[in-house]
Amino acid sequence: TVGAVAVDMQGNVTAATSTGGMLNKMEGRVGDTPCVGCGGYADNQFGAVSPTGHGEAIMKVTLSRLILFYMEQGKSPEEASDMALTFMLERVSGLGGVVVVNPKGTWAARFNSKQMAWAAVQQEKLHHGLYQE
Amino acid sequence: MLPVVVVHGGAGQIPNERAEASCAGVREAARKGYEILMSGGSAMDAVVEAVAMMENNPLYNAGRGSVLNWKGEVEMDALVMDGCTLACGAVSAVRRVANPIYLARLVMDKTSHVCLTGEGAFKFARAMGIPEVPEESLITEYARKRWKDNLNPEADHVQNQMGKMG
Repeated sequence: TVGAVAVDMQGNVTAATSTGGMLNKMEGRVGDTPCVGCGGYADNQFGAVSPTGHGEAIMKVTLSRLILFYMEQGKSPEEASDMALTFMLERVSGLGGVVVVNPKGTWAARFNSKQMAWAAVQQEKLHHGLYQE
Repeated sequence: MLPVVVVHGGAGQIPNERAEASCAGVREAARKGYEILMSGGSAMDAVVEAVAMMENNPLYNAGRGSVLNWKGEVEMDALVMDGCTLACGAVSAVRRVANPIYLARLVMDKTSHVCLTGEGAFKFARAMGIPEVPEESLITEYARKRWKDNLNPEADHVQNQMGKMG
């Protein structure tokens, strides 16, 4: 799965996610990616999210909307991401990761899987990572 | 407010020999999206082009390089969402399209629907002038190897574990 979130100069936020799905999936299986609120969400009031991971788990907790719900309650993108990923792990044993922005441009790339390749650019500075911490 | 692009290339486990290239791919995609923002482009243009770049990179499970279903075929899903209007577009189980993210954006821009699936999505792509690509062009040797290995219940290595992440 690949995904991206962005904030532009007008303060608009967007999310995009694309995937080939799960290896050796059943014909016709659809995961979280095309489901609004699961495989992505964007709202200028709160932010935007693009996830990756166990699709069925992400759908069961509507991961993207859950993160924005926590941000609506005042959590930062990082705090909201960690809370939602922990919730997904505890409730449905789901692993995955997310990239998140809020309308001010505060961003996070968080995951509870072993790895997630991610990168961010802001103020001409490139940030990137692969492993936890 | 500070413009920003953040991208990911999936949460599956990456074999050591593919790690550096995977990291390079997400860096390139993030830079591409940021260039669009800095030239006055919209956040929507930035995320769609960043994702399309990763779909075209055979290292990732999207577009060319997608994992195979149990029949050895490629079925892809994609979603875009605009936070300004809550407009969104998606496609699911779509085949023979190089960039499902472009198709998802067309669903958002050109229809009153949110998601088109399977053959209907493919027909919509054709109506929108998106060229049909041979399924073989989306399948990499790596994807085929993982598919074959996964048919063998004895196999249990890193490549197969990766496939459990959608």
